[in-house]
Amino acid sequence: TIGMISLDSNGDMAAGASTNGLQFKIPGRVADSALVGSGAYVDNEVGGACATGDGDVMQRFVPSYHAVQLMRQGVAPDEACLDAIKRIAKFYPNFTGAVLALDKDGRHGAACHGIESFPYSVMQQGWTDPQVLQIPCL
Amino acid sequence: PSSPIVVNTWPFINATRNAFAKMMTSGATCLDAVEVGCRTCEDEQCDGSVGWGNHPAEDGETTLDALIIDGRTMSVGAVANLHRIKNAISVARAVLQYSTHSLLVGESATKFAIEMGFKEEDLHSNASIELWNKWKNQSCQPNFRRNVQPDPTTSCGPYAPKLECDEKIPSHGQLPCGEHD
Repeated sequence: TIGMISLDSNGDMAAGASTNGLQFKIPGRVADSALVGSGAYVDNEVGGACATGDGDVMQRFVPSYHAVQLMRQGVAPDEACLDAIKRIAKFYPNFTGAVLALDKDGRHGAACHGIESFPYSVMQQGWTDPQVLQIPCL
Repeated sequence: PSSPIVVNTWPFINATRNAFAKMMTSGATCLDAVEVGCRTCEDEQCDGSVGWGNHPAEDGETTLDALIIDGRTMSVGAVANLHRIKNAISVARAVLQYSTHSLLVGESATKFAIEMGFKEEDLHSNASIELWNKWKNQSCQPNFRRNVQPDPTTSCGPYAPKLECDEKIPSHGQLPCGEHD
C-alpha cells in the first residue's frame, strides 16, 4: 500500500492511498486505503496523515483522522501517529501497521507496530533526491 | 508561502520523486502530485502491494482500492473493489472531479471508469496466476474465513455457515500471520 501526503508552495495539501489489498482476501473485501480517515485524511488548516498495514483492523480506528485531529490540538506529527498506533495496539496487540503524518508547516513523523522498523520517503525543496527515513516500531 | 514537500509510506522513492516533480510543474497542484505519485506505484507495482497483477483474491482476481483527498476543499474521490482498471488512483480522482459522490465500488465503479474514458484491462499477471494456483494447491491457506464449513484452516470452499459457531471469536492474532495490505 502506498499512502502519500503533499504540501505545495501555496500551503495547500492533498493526501491519497492506493492498494491491491490482501492476497487471498474474500472477494468484495475493501481495505482501509479507500476509506476517508482510515487510509488517509488531510485538512489544509492542520496537516494530513495516511496509513498502511492490516486494513481490516486499522479501518476500525480511523487512524489518519485520529492523527490529524491530534495535530489540530497541537500534537507533533510523530506523537499523533504514535497515539493512533497505540490505540489500535491496545485491542490488537499483534497487528501490523504504520501511520505517517505531515503537518501544514512541513513537519513529518510516523509510528509503527508489528515490524522492526518502518521506512518512509520524503522529498522537499532543495533536495536532488528523495530520502528514506527509517523509524523503529513499537 | 510554504516549502513544498511530499512524504509517502515505504521506500517507494520513484513515487516520491515523480509526485514532487509534478508539484513543481507550473500549474500543477498538490492533488496532481498525489495522483502522479500513487500512479507511479501502481505502474511499478510497488512491492507487489500496489497496482495490478498481484495479491489475488480467493477467486484469483486482483482488485484495487484508492482514495484521494483535497485538503483545501475537503473534496474526496475513492474507489474500492475496482475490477479490470489499472490506475485506481486516477479513477478516484475522476470520482472527485466528475461526481459529487465520495466512494464508488465494485463493478459499478468499473462502469463509471469506462464512461470516464479509462481502458478496461485484465489485471491478472503470470505472477498472480502462479500465486493463486499455489494457494489452491495448499488447501487455500492462508484463509480469512471463520465459523464456516468445511474447515477453512484445512479446506477450500465453497463455504457455508457452521451450524454451531465457536463460542470465542478468535482474536486477530489467530488470523493468517504476516498478511497485510
